[in-house]
Amino acid sequence: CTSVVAQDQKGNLIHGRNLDFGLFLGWDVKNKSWIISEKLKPLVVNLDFRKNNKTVFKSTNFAGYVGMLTGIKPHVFTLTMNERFSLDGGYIGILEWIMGQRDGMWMSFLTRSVLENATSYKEAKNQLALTKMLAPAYFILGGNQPGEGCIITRSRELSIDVLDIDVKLDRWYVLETNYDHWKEPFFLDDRRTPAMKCMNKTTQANISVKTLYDVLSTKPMLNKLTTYTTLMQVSEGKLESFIRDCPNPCMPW
Amino acid sequence: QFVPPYTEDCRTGMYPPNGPTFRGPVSWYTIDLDLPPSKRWTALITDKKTELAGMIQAIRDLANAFVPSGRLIELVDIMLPLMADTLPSPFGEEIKGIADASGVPLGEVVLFNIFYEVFTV
Repeated sequence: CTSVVAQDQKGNLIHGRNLDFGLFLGWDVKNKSWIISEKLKPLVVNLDFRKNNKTVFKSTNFAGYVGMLTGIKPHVFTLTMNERFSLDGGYIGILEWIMGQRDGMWMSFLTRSVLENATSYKEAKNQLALTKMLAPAYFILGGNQPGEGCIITRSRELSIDVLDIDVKLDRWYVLETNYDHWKEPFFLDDRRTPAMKCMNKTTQANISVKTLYDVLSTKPMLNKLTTYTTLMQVSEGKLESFIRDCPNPCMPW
Repeated sequence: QFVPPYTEDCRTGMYPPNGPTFRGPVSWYTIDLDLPPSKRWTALITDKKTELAGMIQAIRDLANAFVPSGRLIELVDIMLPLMADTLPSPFGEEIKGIADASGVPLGEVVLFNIFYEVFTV
């Protein structure tokens, strides 16, 4: 996955993501594609969650999956999550759950509950940073005020790090793939470097929904695992998604 | 660009989406949170029943590739429905509603919904 929150020169926040899933879950040699990724694409839907006939939040989901991986609370905040690998992983959380220790939250139920109940960027950030979880994760959160964009690096128990947008440091965007931002990514899976190269080439003066889509359409940010791309603009309360393909030659991940 | 990782020059002019990297638009559905949890997903799942069954079958095939005896799927179908009752509200009820609407065994719908934690294995 590749998630980006960027702040344009007017202070607007733009949030985009590629949802990559299905690694090592079966390769279709004939079609040069991942079996699970191809099965997920027809399940991609945009959802408008409504209460009293008013939108509470919107999301991009796989039909049948009740948790959230990509969502927007219109005019309040935008949220995506990327997978984080750790030896202290979800299987330990599941074992604890089965043994009856149930003080942690399932990752996608936490994101769903934040989108449904949090009423501000700050509240969302606190809930995502402080709630005990069953599995590690990266939460990429965008707000509705200048400077409100961050990557929360989570272990099961703790918030390990929070990286905020800081225009004074010329950090006008935050970008997360699937590696801790203070470490080098795995050399066979470095999507961070090309993504940052394209973001820097775009420049803050030219960042928009369109140019962010360009970045997410460039290989290897676009790869054989990419099922959909979502673009969100919190100030307009807008979410749009597109089902993707990656023509050969294309990285498997 | 023609050797792994096939890093391209930064693309431009890709929006509005078109061409070989764009398979298609995404449909919109409304989820009415005023409905009982078990009914919220019925309209969507009724539309996507075939695709969901296809996805679940692919996971079954994968599990049977690892454990040809089929025991792994049996375990999922026996154990994971018990897990559904331990999930916080409204998620357990919503998942049961999806199993009812799709005809997919409850344990396999639970597995689909906790796949993130399971996949870290």
